[in-house]
Amino acid sequence: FPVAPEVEDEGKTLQLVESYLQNFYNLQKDRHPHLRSHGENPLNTKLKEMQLFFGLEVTGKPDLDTLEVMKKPRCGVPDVDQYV
Amino acid sequence: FTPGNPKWKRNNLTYRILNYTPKMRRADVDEAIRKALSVWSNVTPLTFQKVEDKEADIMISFAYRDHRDNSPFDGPNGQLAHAFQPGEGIGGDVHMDEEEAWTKDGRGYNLFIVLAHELGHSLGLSHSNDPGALMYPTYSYTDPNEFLLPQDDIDGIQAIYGQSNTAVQPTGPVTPEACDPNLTFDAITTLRGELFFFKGRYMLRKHPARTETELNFISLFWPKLPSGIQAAYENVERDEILIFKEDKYWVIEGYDVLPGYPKPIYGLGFPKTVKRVNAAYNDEATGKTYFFVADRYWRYDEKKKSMDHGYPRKIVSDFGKIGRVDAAFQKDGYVYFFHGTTQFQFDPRAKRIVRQMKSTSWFNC
Repeated sequence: FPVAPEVEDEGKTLQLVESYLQNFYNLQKDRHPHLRSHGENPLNTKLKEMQLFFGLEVTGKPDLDTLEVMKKPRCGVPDVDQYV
Repeated sequence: FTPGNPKWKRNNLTYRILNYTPKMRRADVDEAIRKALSVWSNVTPLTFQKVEDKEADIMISFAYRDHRDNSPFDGPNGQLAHAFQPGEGIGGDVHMDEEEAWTKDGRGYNLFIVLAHELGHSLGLSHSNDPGALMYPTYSYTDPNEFLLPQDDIDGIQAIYGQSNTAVQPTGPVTPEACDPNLTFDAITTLRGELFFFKGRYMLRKHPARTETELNFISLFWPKLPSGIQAAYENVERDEILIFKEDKYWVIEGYDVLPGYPKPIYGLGFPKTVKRVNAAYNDEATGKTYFFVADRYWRYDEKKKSMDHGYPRKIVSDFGKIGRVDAAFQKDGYVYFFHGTTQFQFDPRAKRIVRQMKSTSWFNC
């Protein structure tokens, strides 16, 4: 039965989270470096949106349950946002 | 609903199969598409007509990586397919990722299940956050022969296109919620210290040390098992669980269904008049297993591998006012019997019911 997965490389995890949220939660690709953070990080906001949709604990952090959902095979249509 | 509530203006829609995957026989692809379309036409006034050599409302194709719709596929796993909302041109079209392991059964990704989901988008449905809905965004396998469109999807599509033209309106399964006071169970078993409550194609998994209850598809752990399990029990000594449905049973060790199963229940010693087992539990101390069938019960000796003599007996004669049993399990010296939304805690030493509770008492509601 499921046991906690081995600790993964942090960079890879962030990459997975970013690409998932870009694909399915309209997270904009950030090309400009921020000197100072204004308000909440858009990645955390989108992560919370995703966690709310899937009935996960809304932490805004890529915890194990959240990563597990992100790794599941899924439909390529975004959960939010209109088609273009 | 998809933002903007797009829908087809006609009920008679056309579809066209642009190409086939080499991973399946053409006839099986045709059958998966026909069946996936009927999922939606069975619950709405919509009809689907196949066309060839001309533009159709819904164009179905298998595509590889960048297929010029600004949404490239990503190779095996990850994204499986996508579809476009109702509209002209690309609207309504379904694209399947050619690099997935498409099948007609439980291996890889079942084409029928994924197609039925995508066609929901083609008709104007967005993703659902009901984990049991067809329109939930992540893939889970259901045997196509046992597939029933969940009520959440029926409600969604009927809100767009209206009810079916049939006299009796179709209804579908509802995803169980642990704290629903009307929740009943098909079967319950302990498994390596946890409790598994079976209901339809789902199981609610509860670890005594964790407050939350996990909802999973039975097929997630055991793809070979059917839904609608009727009885289950754990044999702690052998580290096995036995699962019963109709006149068959399966033996499971961890994630594995043992080879050679299902077998007929008659091999355990039931007479041919018994068509199904309603509930079962194993008494660790004595090695005896109790099977409940209608208003009677049998006792099975796990060591001798035969039914004890003198059975069946009436449930009411030995277990008090518990008439019929939906599910049962033994834990910490007590036996818990479930009938509808009621649960009885039975003390086998005192041979009497010591407590009556709601069936959902294990879920910290």
